[in-house]
Amino acid sequence: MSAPETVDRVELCESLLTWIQTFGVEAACSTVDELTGGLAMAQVLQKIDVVYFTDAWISRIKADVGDNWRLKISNLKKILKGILDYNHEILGQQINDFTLPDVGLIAEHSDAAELGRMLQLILGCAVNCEQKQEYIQTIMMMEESVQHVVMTAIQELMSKETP
Amino acid sequence: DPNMKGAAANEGVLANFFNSLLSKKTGAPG
Repeated sequence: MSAPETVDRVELCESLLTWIQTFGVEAACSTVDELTGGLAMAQVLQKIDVVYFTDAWISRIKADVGDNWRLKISNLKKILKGILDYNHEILGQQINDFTLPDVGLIAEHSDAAELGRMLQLILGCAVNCEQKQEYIQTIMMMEESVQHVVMTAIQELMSKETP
Repeated sequence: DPNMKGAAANEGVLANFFNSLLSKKTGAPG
């Protein structure tokens, strides 16, 4: 098998921003800035697995964080922990050797590269969960250039997963 | 047309990848 291509982090973020919009969540999610508060990502996770990402879990994510980066960091930390716990407890896999997103850079500077890492981890949940068929088929309907970036992102994650 | 061949090959790679992902078993044992 050939080595996976390296991931262009900013391009990844742009493509995953397009992908995240396919979930049609209530919270705004069409720009990097809108995602930095965390609510849209939390709502996507709830769509991926409502049994795990319960209403009680999502109620801990503050809406309307505005420009308050401390509140954003608090939200993003809970989301990142949720993703890692979900991988471990439900998907039965650990993500080793993957540089975790710097939530401080996302919250304070709307860093697209770091947000891309966060969205990449959510993508990993979507394509491994019980309803993965629905999500993979949605990806397969997307523009080829987006599909290509998504494929590279999944390959990178898969190379760092251990059961 | 080499461009069309390239596009078709790319489409094939993508379809293969996502179809293999669909058939992959996932989830924690038990």
